[in-house]
Amino acid sequence: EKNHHSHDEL
Amino acid sequence: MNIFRFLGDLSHLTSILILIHKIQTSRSCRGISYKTQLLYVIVFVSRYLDLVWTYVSLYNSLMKLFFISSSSYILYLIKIRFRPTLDPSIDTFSLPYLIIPAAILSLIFNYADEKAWLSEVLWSFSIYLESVAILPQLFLLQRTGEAETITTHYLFALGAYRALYIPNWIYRYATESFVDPIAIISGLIQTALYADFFYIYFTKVIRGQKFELPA
Repeated sequence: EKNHHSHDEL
Repeated sequence: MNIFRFLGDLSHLTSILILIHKIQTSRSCRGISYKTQLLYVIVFVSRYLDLVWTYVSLYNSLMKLFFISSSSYILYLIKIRFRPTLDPSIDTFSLPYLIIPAAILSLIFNYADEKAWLSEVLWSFSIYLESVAILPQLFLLQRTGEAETITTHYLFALGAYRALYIPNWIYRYATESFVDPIAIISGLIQTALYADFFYIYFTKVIRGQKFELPA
């Protein structure tokens, strides 16, 4: 599961 | 990357190009809220400065650079280049009402951990501030009661950007179990703020009528 800390969205 | 997010980003990029085009061709920033544009610079700088220490993809870095530089350029156009066309008397929304609550919320609700505090607080601050950054612009629109068609296209593209992120979040939840509650809740609020505008845009501007608010 990807975590939200990656902030890969703009 | 899915189609919704890509179209959302494209819509965001388009909105900025429309705004620059509007200011440059009319040589005027009439109808544009300086305060909203200032908020976007604060939003982009506080969120995208991470491009210095974080690498996601070339697409991601280039877009971040674009948003920081184009929003700063718009601020320059409004505040320096076409300053005489600025009418501060109608752009009266008070910025502390938006910035202070966003700052407080970011201190309470964030994804900070022992490794990253400041960058996470800045990130959530930018998300909260972005969700309400359009308010001075909508407030200005409310006061003037009408808008140039090009300005409404700008606002539509800007609103469509966050609206398109909603199916993106649903898609990401379904395919990768990705959930970002801060971004999702703020994004829903941000999109909801455009509801009135979208309604008038679809019922009037799309049919070739002038954007006028009901008296």
